[in-house]
Amino acid sequence: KRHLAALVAKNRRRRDLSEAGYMAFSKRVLKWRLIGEGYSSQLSIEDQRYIFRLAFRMWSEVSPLQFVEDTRSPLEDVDIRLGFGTGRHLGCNQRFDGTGQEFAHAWFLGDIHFDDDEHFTGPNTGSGISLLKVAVHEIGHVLGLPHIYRPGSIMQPSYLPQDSGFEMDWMDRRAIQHLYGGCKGRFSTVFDWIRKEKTPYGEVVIRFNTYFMRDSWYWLYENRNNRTRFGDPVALQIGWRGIPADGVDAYVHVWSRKRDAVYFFKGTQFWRYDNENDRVFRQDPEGHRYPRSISEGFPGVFSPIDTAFYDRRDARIYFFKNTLVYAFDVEANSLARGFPRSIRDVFPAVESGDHPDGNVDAAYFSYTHNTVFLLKGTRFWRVVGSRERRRRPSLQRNGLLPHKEVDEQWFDICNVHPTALRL
Amino acid sequence: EKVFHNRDHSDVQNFNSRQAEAITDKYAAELFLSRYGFIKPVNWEEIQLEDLEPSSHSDLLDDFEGIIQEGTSSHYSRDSRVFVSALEEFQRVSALPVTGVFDEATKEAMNKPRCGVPDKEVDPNDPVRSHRRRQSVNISVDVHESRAVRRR
Repeated sequence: KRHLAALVAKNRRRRDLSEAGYMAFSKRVLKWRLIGEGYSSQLSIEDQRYIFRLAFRMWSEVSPLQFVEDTRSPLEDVDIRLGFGTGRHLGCNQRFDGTGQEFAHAWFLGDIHFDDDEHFTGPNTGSGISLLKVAVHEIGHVLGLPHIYRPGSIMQPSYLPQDSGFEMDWMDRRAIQHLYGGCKGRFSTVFDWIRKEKTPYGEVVIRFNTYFMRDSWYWLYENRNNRTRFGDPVALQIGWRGIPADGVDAYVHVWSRKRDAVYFFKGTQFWRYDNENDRVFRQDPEGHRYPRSISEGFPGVFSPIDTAFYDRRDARIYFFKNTLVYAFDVEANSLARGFPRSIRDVFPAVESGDHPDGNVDAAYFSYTHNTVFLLKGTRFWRVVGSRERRRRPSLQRNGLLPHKEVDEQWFDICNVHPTALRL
Repeated sequence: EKVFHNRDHSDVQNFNSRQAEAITDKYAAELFLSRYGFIKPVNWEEIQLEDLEPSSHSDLLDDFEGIIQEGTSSHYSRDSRVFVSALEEFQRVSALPVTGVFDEATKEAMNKPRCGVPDKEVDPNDPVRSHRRRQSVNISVDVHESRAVRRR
């Protein structure tokens, strides 16, 4: 009891007012542990730890919090402690009631207790109570969420048998982000990847997927659902074989009547991607070996670059480097006349002073929005297109509309702790 | 160990496990409503903190039972408006027909597996909470304190 009292005193200081003025954890990386005296008798220890790793990761995927399992530090330095018990348990003054009714409880100070008289089961097991679902719920309490009665909320007080795969819905995500803010960060590149598919009737259809890349991992963004794919981010080397594992500077898809080539750029080199075999070319059909030097493949363009995109309207690749823009004519295989030019000339500010001013992180043509976006830091600028000019003819061609925050347009692109990348 | 035969422990048998007492009557229902804050918001954080003193360690359920039995009986009884109001609130948030009656549907809902954290808590973000901690808490803590004093 004295030990717990010391923990209480210490843990009180870990809570502070969040950005929204609510009580929440004040730090962004939290340590957790399944305590040794609190193992369940129903699942193997490894299964229990795996389920908790997954539960914490699910919260990481929708919030700016990261969680790391800590099995070494002194217990008082661990932020969230989990354990199983029955009846009187783990020094807790809230006795469990046996099989049925109460299955777990959690405390703001970071302890989560599970009633081991309940029949807890692993994910995707038909009967029993899903430990994963209960853990996600209780972690929600530890983070500061109350019970929510909305159907579909993970914070409903009563347990509902798990659907084939439960996930955090839109409102639950907003609830946790109300406490801790949205997920922000710079991106290495953003692109829509075109792929061709054959229907059962043999017709070829064109589809695209949106990808956000940051350093050594990436997310697939589901535009129709306004969120990332469940379970992302993924390590770059898993989904994009052969490109630098620590990240890229740019992605360009040259797509015209005569050409269809995907390139990744990093440093002074670039790679061509083989969509058919889902990896980079070592040697493409034209006989070029990769990686190639940017100066060799795109004469006149100085590397390393910040980012690039291909504009199908004029068949040019626009390379961005510092405050300059290099427009490369793909057909002529040379820089377009008059380039390089200042970014402010090529993409003038619609509102004076509201401009990225160079060193852009990503240039992204979105098929969803049919427009180009320039991203820098946590902000983005939308490039004036034909639709905007129809509404406001006074807008300059390729002007940059006033900036917005990336996380107000693309939601929940959240990091997880590196140890959680592979569970 | 609990006996099992399947590799994934899916058939684990709980011969000796306790069964939670089913909520079958209004008395138990009142305890339920009180425990989870429907009669009066629970100061959940206060409860976990107070009992770290060995001398004041007690069973919360006993405290709630003590409330019903001992005595500030003027606060509520089974047929009181407070109980009915709490029951209706529980029915409302549980998407049940709001009858104010401890009916079968309500009984079933109360007996479902659920989280032990109260549904209605004293707002932890109340800026004056720290000053009202001793005054705003419900009868359970008053009785708890008096019992703790008696114990000492």
